[in-house]
This record gives sequence, C-alpha cells and structure tokens, in this order.
Amino acid sequence: GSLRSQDPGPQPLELKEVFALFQTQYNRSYLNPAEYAHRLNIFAHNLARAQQQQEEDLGTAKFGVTPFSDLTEEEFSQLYGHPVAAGRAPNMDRKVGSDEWSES
Amino acid sequence: VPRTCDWRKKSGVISSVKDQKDCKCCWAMAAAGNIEALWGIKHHQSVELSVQELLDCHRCGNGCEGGFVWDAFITVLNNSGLASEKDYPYQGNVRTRKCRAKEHKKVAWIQDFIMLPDCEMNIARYLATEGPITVTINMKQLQQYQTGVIKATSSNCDPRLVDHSVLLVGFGKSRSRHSIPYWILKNSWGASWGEKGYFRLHRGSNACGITKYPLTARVTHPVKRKQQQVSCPP
Repeated sequence: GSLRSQDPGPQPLELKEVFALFQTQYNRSYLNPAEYAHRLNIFAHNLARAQQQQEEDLGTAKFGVTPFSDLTEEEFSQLYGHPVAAGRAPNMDRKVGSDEWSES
Repeated sequence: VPRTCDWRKKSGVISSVKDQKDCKCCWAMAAAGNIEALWGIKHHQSVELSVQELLDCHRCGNGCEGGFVWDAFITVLNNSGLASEKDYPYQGNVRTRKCRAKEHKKVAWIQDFIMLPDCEMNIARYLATEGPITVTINMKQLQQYQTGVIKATSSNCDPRLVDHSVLLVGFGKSRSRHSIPYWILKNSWGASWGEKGYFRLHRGSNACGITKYPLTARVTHPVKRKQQQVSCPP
C-alpha cells in the first residue's frame, strides 16, 4: 500500500525495508552480497510488474509480494510450470478401460 | 446449474492444501486431489492419496520434471489404485526414486477418466453434480497474485499456453458492485500463497485457458444401487 501511494516510486531504502520484510516472512537468505543485490533487483522488478498487473486486471484481484517475488518470470516458469502441451491430449475422446464397469 | 458451488464446504471431500516445493508435480497433486474428492463424494469416506506414488511410478520415472494429469490417471489405472499419503508419503525431489506401488495397500481406485467439453457451462454443471475436476491453465498471472478474482485477457494470459494443473473446486459470483462470476481453484503452492492456498479466476471468458484440458477421473459408487445423491454446497 505505502509503496503504491508514493510518487515517484519507492526509494532504495524503502525498497530494502520491504525486501527485508519479504525475507523474514518467507525465510529467504542469500549466499553473498552479489546474490542479494541480484534478488533485490528482481524483487523491485516484480513489484513494478505486480503494479502493472493490478492496473491491467479487469476483476478484483490484488497483486503484490508473494513467496515468488524474488524469482524472475523465467525461473518461476521453470520451477513450477510443466511443458506446454501442444494440441489436444492423446486419445482423450476414447474411454480408458472397459465400457462395462465391474462390481468388484 | 446452481448459482454457486463450493465443495470445500462439504466435509471429507477436499483435503488440505499441499506444497509441491521444488518438484514440478502440480499435475500429480491435481489428479490426487480429484480422486480424493470423488472418493469422498461417492464413498462418503475421506482419503489422502499418495502423490509420491504417482511421481515414482510415472511412465518416464521422473515425475518431478513435470507431467500431465492424464499420466497420473494412467498410473492409477495401471497400478489398480493408489496408496495413502500416510503409507507412501510425499518426499518431492529425492534422488533415488523407485516405484513402490506393490508394497502398499490401495485405498482408492478409479474406473476410467474423461476430458469434458471445452464449455464453461458444462464444466460448471459437471462440477456441481459430480465433483471437483482438474484443469490446466496458463500460470503467468499467479506469480504476483494475492487475493481476489483474476480477470485476464488473452494478451496478458494466453489461453493456448497452459502450463500448470490445479483442482477446480467450485464457482460463484463476487459481491462487488459489478458482480463478477468466478471459479474457485485449489493450488499446490502451500496455504501461505493466495487465498489460503486457493485462487479465483474469472468464469465465462476461458480465462488463462481454463477450458483447454478439463479432466476428471471417474469413481463409481461402491455398489450399484440407489445412493443418496451428494450435491455441491452453495
């Protein structure tokens, strides 16, 4: 909330505070300062993305900090998505197994 | 088709929200959730099924690398059922994996599985009368999602590129000024994500490709005689 009400946007210190809260909430730690800086950068990008999604959404959804806020879109997709299925599922118009269901 | 339906309100149907962690097994978690729900509805018996069995006994043997819901149903058919989560617990991305289906007692099984027509009205009717089903969606909108109803467009959530399977557990309409029809979906990213592990997607616009692969197992009543019809709680 406070981030969105700011103009021209979050200052570095405030961003770091929000990121620290994120780290505490989701128990995140990073190996070295370079990794921390990298994840902070992604986090900032995701906050901006969430704000854009919020503006584009035609429903009532709220977008913001989530357990995945320190991941790039590609990392998120690689970690949680499965391969995109091309076309229709194989032979899904046919039932698998017998038409006659057994009592046993 | 009723106005609203929420299988979470029926005790013994929807199991707790799971967390797939670093294993790409949404397809197995959605399928297990589907069978658990149908078993609860048809047999009036609450079960928690082994996702690990689906992963270990996957035809390619690497269930954490992703898969499809129909793979899970084929595994259940090939193994003549599924063990309980308690007997064959979830371990996720462990190094040594071996199918241990024969070592454990089956606690639920299916007769077959089907794909529903890609029509949201039909899906709602089936959901309300038969039980929860699995769907596969484009998960692009979910990374930053917190609460509410996502109403995406095909430009910001391509319905052709579906990459995440979840369990459809109900539908309703929001109470906002412009009431928005929505689907209620159970995710597998833990209860701290979204609306206690669930999220809502707009209903009626094929949001994020929800109608592309509506799959469900079929579980029959234990005996072929008139059973008390279980309906979806509003």
